[in-house]
Amino acid sequence: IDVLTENKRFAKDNRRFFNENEIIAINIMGAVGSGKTTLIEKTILAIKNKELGKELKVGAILGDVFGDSDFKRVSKHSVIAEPLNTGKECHLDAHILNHTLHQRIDEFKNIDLLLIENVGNLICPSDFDLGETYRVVIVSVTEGEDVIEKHPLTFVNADVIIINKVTLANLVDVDVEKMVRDAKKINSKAKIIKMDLKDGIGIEEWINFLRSVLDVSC
Amino acid sequence: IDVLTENKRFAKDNRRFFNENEIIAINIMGAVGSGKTTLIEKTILAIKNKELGKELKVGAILGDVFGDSDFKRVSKHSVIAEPLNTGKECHLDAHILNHTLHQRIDEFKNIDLLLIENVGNLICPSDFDLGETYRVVIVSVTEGEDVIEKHPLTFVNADVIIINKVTLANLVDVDVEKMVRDAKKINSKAKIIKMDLKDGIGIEEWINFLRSVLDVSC
Ligand SMILES: Nc1nc2c(ncn2[C@@H]2O[C@H](COP(=O)(O)OP(=O)(O)OP(=O)(O)O)[C@@H](O)[C@H]2O)c(=O)[nH]1
Ligand SMILES: Nc1nc2c(ncn2[C@@H]2O[C@H](COP(=O)(O)OP(=O)(O)OP(=O)(O)O)[C@@H](O)[C@H]2O)c(=O)[nH]1
Ligand SMILES: [Mg+2]
Ligand SMILES: [Mg+2]
Repeated sequence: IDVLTENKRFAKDNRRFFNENEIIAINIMGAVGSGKTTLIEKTILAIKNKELGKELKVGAILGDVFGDSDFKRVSKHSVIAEPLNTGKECHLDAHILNHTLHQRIDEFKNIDLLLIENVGNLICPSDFDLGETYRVVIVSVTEGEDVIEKHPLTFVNADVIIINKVTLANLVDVDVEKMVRDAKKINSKAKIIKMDLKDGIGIEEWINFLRSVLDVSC
Repeated sequence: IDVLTENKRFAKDNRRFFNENEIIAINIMGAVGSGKTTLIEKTILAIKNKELGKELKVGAILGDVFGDSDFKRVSKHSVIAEPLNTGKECHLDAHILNHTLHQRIDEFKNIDLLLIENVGNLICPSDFDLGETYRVVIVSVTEGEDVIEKHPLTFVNADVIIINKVTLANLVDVDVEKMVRDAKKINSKAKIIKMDLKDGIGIEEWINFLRSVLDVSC
């Protein structure tokens, strides 16, 4: 069986699980260090501060090749969190996600929002449908201003494209507006957010996106 | 034939070509935006300024998934430069390098130093021996302070480990000394250089490394 056919089978299974249990699952992709874990932490804090309105239950699955530093950062926020080490693979796939969900299926089925942090890599993860509801790609200005135009296949299917660490743009000689133009050229439908997770820029827009997909009133 | 067996065959062929023509080939790996192209540009400028002593002939092969922006940056420095697009693969392999070398074999055989920029990815490229003489991994502080400990397999076989953009460390709350400790734990033999290509930090140490391997007198 080829890898992508098997992946489709498990993605379908995951998607059925999310739909049956009314879970919004978000696949967060991006290069190493783009800000994926920080985005998850800030999202959990906003939800705890009732910025999304009703009491939402959040789950998080933290993918990495090796180590549990991201899992430790997120699990201290008392949400249902699981580490997911691939060992060698440079991407998460639907099979390994399916396996992780089933390890704590009774807890995961009661959540409203599942944040899945993919392996830090801007090339391979976008080939593998996990069964997610939305795909978010977060890229940072410190990766250089050509990073979006160099990876069209990664950005073409994103629902949200976040350009992060924008306050550092001058320090790395990057034109943020060129990055925005490149993103629009590749994907005219995606929501594009200019962000700085440290300075709080763009977090409001991200929370508004979540509010709209989680169908919560304020 | 499995992928790594075929890769070994072409790596051997590349290595024979480099040895017969007394070429030092350096495989420069690192995540997207870590500073690979900037390092190549600064290296070429130092050589042109005779900082390495004798007149050295430099070649460069610029690997990327897509696009030629790195090739354009380097080829304006009038060196023998070739773009190498993988289309989809998240790493360079010995076969595709072998093919690129043969396209201009008469020119490449006369160079002294070949700088190979691998695809921007911190996971897969280190699995593929290209036949290179030295392996350099460049990582930037903006990728987060856990980036080295999370990718042991990438750093274990490096000859040089460069920690780049160090002047930005405070802005991303990163402890550079922890990154140095992590690098030493994984690989006690590698030369570790703290660098900032914009501010010129560590470039002297890099040039000294090149001088030592190119066996040039000052
Ligand atoms: N200045 C600034 N620093 C940021 C921002 N977002 C993240 N950082 C820093 O960037 C580094 C990496 O952030 P993470 O959230 O760990 O990135 P990641 O994408 O989860 O990294 P991996 O899981 O290793 O791929 C950390 O040192 C953060 O403090 C930002 O918007 N501005
Ligand atoms: N402040 C600062 N910026 C740097 C440094 N090195 C590189 N940059 C910037 O970082 C960005 C990426 O640098 P590149 O040299 O293009 O990185 P790369 O590794 O070749 O990127 P890819 O080929 O896309 O993987 C550019 O905007 C550079 O100006 C540095 O030491 N300090
Ligand atoms: Mg992370
Ligand atoms: Mg480059």
